Amino acid sequence: AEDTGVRVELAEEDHGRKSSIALRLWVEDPKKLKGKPKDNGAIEFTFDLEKETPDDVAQEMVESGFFHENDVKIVAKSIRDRVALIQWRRERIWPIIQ
Amino acid sequence: SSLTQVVHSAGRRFIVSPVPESRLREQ
Repeated sequence: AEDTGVRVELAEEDHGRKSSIALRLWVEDPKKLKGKPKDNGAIEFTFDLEKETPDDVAQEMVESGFFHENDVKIVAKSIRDRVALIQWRRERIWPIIQ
Repeated sequence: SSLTQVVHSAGRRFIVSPVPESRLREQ
């Protein structure tokens, strides 16, 4: 995935069963953002892989004051890349294990 | 505690905690 300066990781182990999963997001490189992020905190949230979109969550983070509105796309892309990896793993790895 | 919780009007809960120094890229 492209280095966006915003890191997104699983905040819990993925057993491939729940559609909702906990993710943790933090800024690794503030210079890649257009605006100043709120602080250096890691933001933990749940994301529903079936019902929600990364764009929705990124918009809510902007509205909650974590990021400048000009950074909504880079935050959404960071979440989208991680979600794509989680879904890739679920489709290819979990059927083999089970 | 150093945890902060922010609830968006749509209902999503954001829990903010400090990022360990080891996880931050060197500036």
